[in-house]
Amino acid sequence: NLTERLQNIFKRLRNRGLLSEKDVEEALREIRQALLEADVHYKVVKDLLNKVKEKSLKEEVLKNVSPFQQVLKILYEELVELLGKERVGLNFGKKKPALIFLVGLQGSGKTTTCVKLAYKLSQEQRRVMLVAGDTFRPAAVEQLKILGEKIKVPVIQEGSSSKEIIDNALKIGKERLMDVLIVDTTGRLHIDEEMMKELEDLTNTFSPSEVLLVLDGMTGQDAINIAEKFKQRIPITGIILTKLDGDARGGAALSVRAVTGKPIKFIGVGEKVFDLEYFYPDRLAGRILG
Amino acid sequence: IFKINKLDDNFYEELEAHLLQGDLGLELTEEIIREIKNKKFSQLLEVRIFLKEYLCALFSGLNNNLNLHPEIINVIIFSGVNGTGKTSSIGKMAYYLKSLGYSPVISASDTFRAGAIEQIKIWGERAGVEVIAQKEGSDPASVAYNSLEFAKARGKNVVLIDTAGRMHTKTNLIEELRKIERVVEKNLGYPVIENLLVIDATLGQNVIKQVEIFKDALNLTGIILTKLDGTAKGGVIFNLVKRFSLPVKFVSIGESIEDLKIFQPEEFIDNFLI
Ligand SMILES: Nc1nc2c(ncn2[C@@H]2O[C@H](COP(=O)(O)OP(=O)(O)OP(=O)(O)O)[C@@H](O)[C@H]2O)c(=O)[nH]1
Ligand SMILES: Nc1nc2c(ncn2[C@@H]2O[C@H](COP(=O)(O)OP(=O)(O)OP(=O)(O)O)[C@@H](O)[C@H]2O)c(=O)[nH]1
Ligand SMILES: [Mg+2]
Ligand SMILES: [Mg+2]
Repeated sequence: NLTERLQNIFKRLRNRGLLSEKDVEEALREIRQALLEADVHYKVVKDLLNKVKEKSLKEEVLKNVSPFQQVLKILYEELVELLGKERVGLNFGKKKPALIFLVGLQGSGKTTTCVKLAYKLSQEQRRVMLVAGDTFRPAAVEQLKILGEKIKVPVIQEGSSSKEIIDNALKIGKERLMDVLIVDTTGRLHIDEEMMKELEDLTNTFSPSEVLLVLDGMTGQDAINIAEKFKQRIPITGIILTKLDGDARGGAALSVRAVTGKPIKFIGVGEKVFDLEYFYPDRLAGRILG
Repeated sequence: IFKINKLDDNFYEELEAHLLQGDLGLELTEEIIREIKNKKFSQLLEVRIFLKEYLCALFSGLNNNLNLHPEIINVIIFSGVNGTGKTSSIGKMAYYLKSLGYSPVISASDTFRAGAIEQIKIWGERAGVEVIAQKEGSDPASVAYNSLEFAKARGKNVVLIDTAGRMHTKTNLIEELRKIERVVEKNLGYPVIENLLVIDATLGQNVIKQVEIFKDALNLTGIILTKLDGTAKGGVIFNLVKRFSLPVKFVSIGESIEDLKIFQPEEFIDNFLI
């Protein structure tokens, strides 16, 4: 792994004081390999390595720390910094019921994550309702209803267009004194003009307090394109990275952070209703480094 | 990249960036760049020709046809990690095979995920193909068994088996897939004709680990690469083909029933190099 490889490089170094540029270059090559293998975007890797190089050459080697540990520490800190240092909770806004939209590409885990969020919020004693806003995928509402039933959260789908469904759900939500409405949306490509326009229209109409981009944690270099296009068109407020219960390193997280600057609020770690965790940057940093 | 004029360091950096951003992976990218540099080409056109030939060669000798025999019951299993497009690919495949004159039946063997049975029943209706199902939570292998019995009774010659998405890291779930293969083989007296791993083109290097584990456990015969209508290039495929000699049989380029196409290596490579 990266730690061992860096260790081998620095074993050969005898000098104390400042690290030489050559030493750092060699270490950076190893780090570059590790990050690219972890699906961190090519451009994000480049920027990150420049930052690490700059800091490594400036810092004097500490007395009890080996040069490799020094570079690794700088890298780790840069990763945690990029991933977002503070934990950011959900914003419920001023109006009741609060509206939370989950958006993203096909199959990323939106429907499942809607239910996980509903479960978490109802555990926190909030009155939650799920809105079946996906009018396209076969049996999308059945999927949500079966899951909603399991956690005793009502699932509403009244109307034929997503706009009607959300509008009616808001009326019902107000009547039933709901605190939060979680809206499941149709999976869509970031380059599908019609679908992105629909989403733009929905966020403009309803001004949700949260628009969460749900991204598959195994996504490769394409994460940059996805994040860019979604951020361009709609007011993304946060990110949820799913399927991190596998062994994907999750480098897409860095790409999304670099492009959107929005906080990663949760990660999905399984298919069950309680498999939603708060995001810890240091844990993901370690995972990305392998 | 092929708009650049001379083969200098800047060119090689741009080429490397393009290959890596297409999910080709560092190892294969460095190997290709090394080979190109060793050739000491002077023309951009030479590089492009070399690249295309190199990538095309990775697919030579691989049979990307479905190995169907009309007189027997051909079983095709669809496996893969969560959300890659297995269920919708089955709907599209049923439609495609019906258009070729086969009589398929679908086995709703994803008995785990909420709404999976309802979802595939709708695809079955769209394709005009029957779906054999039991209730949610029943044994996937038992649904497969019932589908085989149905096929025998009704003269169907293709059984398309849907399976629940699963992480390759969950050993017991991989074992569940092996059981389906065994039950089919025991019932028919010959193995599953095709076991296709459905891979999402937007996924990165982890796909290699997925194939490693699925291939080791199952008799994988091919790959279906989905979601190529996005911006992802699916470059992991080159590594998969090189490392595992696993043919790519189909690609999915959208969510409609006719969006499943036979894989064409040259077309895939042309799109990758754009
Ligand atoms: N292992 C694992 N599977 C997950 C996770 N989140 C979702 N899934 C699975 O991923 C698959 C797709 O999830 P869905 O919730 O249907 O995804 P979606 O984004 O709503 O899909 P579309 O509506 O078609 O765009 C399902 O099999 C889920 O059970 C996760 O964190 N871990
Ligand atoms: N744009 C696009 N979407 C696709 C393609 N193939 C499948 N999808 C969509 O991806 C989502 C997931 O497809 P499914 O067929 O449910 O995937 P699955 O592998 O069966 O999912 P699980 O059973 O939950 O593991 C659906 O919204 C599909 O319509 C494709 O080629 N292009
Ligand atoms: Mg959904
Ligand atoms: Mg499915």
